[in-house]
Amino acid sequence: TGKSRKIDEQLYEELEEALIGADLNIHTTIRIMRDLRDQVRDQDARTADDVKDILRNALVEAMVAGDEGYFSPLKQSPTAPTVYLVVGVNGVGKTTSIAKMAYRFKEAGHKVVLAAADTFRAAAIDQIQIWGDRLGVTVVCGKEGSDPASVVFDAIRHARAAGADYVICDTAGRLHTKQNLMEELKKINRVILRERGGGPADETLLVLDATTGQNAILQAQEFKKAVDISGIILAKLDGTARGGIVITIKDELKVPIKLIGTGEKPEDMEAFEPHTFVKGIFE
Amino acid sequence: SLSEKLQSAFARLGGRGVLSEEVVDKALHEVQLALLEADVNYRVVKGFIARVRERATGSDILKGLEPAQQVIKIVDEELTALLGGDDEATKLVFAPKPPTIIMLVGLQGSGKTTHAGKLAAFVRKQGRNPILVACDVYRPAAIKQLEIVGEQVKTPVFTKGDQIDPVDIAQEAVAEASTSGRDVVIIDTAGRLQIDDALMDELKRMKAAVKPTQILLVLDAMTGQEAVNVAKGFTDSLDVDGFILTKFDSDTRGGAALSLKTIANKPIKFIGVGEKMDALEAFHPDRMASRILG
Ligand SMILES: Nc1nc2c(ncn2[C@@H]2O[C@H](COP(=O)(O)OP(=O)(O)OP(=O)(O)O)[C@@H](O)[C@H]2O)c(=O)[nH]1
Ligand SMILES: Nc1nc2c(ncn2[C@@H]2O[C@H](COP(=O)(O)OP(=O)(O)OP(=O)(O)O)[C@@H](O)[C@H]2O)c(=O)[nH]1
Ligand SMILES: [Mg+2]
Ligand SMILES: [Mg+2]
Repeated sequence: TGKSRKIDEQLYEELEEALIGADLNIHTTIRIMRDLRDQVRDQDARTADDVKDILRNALVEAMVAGDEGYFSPLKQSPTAPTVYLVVGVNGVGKTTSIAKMAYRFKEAGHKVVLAAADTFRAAAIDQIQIWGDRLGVTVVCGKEGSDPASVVFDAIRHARAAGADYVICDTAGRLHTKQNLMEELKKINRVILRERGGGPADETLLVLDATTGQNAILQAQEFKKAVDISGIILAKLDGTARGGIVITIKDELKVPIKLIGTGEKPEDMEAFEPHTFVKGIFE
Repeated sequence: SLSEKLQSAFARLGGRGVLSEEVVDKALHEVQLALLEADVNYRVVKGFIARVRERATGSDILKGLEPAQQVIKIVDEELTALLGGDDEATKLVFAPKPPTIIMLVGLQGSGKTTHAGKLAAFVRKQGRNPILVACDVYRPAAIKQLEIVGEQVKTPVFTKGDQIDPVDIAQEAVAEASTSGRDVVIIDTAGRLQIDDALMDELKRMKAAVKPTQILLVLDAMTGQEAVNVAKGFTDSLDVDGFILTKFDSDTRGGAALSLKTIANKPIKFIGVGEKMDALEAFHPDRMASRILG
């Protein structure tokens, strides 16, 4: 048992394998394992359980370094409406995550408007409209093939006029390697900047799929360059993937994880909590 | 790139007849890092490195090659061999007596609906007569999405709406196809987790009911370490016939491909390289090997 198991090379190998298996970046893992050995020596740890505790604390520290606390709540605008822009590569869970956020805000008594700014993908507008109907929130659309930036513009104007508390903008999935699509995203962002007197959206949220490996780092880097990501939504954590790559992303890009997706229903979203997340890495 | 890293690591080692253990260890350390950065599964990497180490240590350095180049040559050959193998197996298998039934399965958002359309376009080019079947009754507007895709590839979509058991929809579609001259039935299913017993059961029931010619696991090329468990889950439940790796137009290294081949030992039939209906390519092991190595 961990209580009496001694500390040996096999233990370190198992822990390293657990980290890599959780999709932590290999260089982050090497550094964490090196620091772990130092700390085990410095703290005179005796058992395997001691070592695991030290490692778990180190991982939690990596997740919250530079933050004010353990939670990273969504920013709110001092003057309504609060505007959120949701971005990410194809199929990661943007539209569904927006439905979940809308559900949560509606349950709390707020008025929500959704911008159906994915004007490209087949039935993308239909998909978010169905969510709007189910949740009882307004969805502002343009025609399919229309300019996404103008849909966002319309949605913000509509939200102001209707006294809505939140506008959440859905965008088409796009690979960060497609320059024209990243330019389109910057254009959407410029519309938001203009509509809010020079300020960006209150949150620009990058949705990452927990099953994604090292490419998530490149996604975060490129999206951050294009539209200064303020937070990450880590979706599909109800699967077997652990999403450990976000530790590297937080560490290197300083972008906080704000929310996690744990299923396909509107209720399946939680605030990101580092201790629970780290615990999940070792389960 | 890996070859640049190795060249600089070995810049001062002269070529000397055979690859020493020391040279091989040093080189394989870099290769191991490269493979992990490429999302190849940890265990698969270990096994692969052990194989290469065995083959490389003591092997003759070919005339005109630096030691580093020799190691890379061996790594590349081993990787290509692992990824490739039987050329015939990578082709789509058609039923001796129509209709050919293709079932697409996979995790949420991997690209099933999109690739159902691409496959329809692909077989139409071969002069076949496909029909698409809408068996995702859960995701909002999934049926509408497949219908729009169907229009794009001039292929009819069989649907019974979203209130009917997907297994019944699949059965009726196959029965109808047989009487209406449709010789390829492409079934789009809902995304699901391989650990969702109820939904995996649904697929098992569908397989038993329609006896597909091909069950293809559609997997995102940017999948990380879990590719092995996902593939295992679907393979254990359904004995899939092969894979379609999607979103290869990204800059993901695609190490999941090696994990799939090593663990599930089923062929990668196609790769998806874009959102349009013509963005479907055959899988090339040699190109994949150099992409994974970086
Ligand atoms: N299990 C699980 N599935 C999820 C989660 N979030 C989203 N999904 C599913 O993932 C699939 C894709 O979700 P979407 O919301 O359409 O993803 P998207 O990023 O908007 O996709 P595109 O607009 O095509 O780029 C759907 O089947 C969702 O139900 C999650 O947290 N857990
Ligand atoms: N760039 C790129 N995008 C792709 C590719 N294949 C699919 N997509 C996109 O990925 C997203 C998800 O594709 P879908 O076909 O809806 O995925 P799915 O597996 O049917 O999703 P679920 O039914 O929710 O499980 C869409 O935005 C597609 O346009 C590909 O090869 N390259
Ligand atoms: Mg979407
Ligand atoms: Mg689908």
